[in-house]
Amino acid sequence: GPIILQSYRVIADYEKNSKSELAAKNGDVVEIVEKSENGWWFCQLRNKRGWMPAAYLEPLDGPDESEEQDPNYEGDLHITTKDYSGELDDELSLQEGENVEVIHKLLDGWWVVRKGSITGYFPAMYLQKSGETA
Amino acid sequence: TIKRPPENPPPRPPAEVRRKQA
Repeated sequence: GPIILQSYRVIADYEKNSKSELAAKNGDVVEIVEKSENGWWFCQLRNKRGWMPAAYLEPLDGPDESEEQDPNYEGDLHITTKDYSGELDDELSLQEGENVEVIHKLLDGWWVVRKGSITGYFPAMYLQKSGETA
Repeated sequence: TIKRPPENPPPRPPAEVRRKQA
């Protein structure tokens, strides 16, 4: 039978920064083809397809908390796979190969991680589950 | 179709959305 795709509303204008992305305007309604845990969602808008940041999308039927995982304050051990220098003051700056604890996996691809006594946002794209004790 | 996500992390939520969440 037909595949029913979820519809989301674009909540702010989005300009694409690379070829594989999809540009959209505030108020556009897109269909979600695939949700990646790194916060990029593959979307369809009229006859165009491309990746959009999940942070720019909201479900048509109001806030969707059902897919959001609960925080895990014990921390889920991960290792950073790339250097990242925080741009906003709530982000962490870490080098490749650092062990961190993931506290909250957010759908927008920015996870709350703890490094020692410091907690902040870090891109999920640069994290890999380590499964080892720090 | 080849669907490879962008290589950079997605942008943080737009400023107006962050204000609403705070």
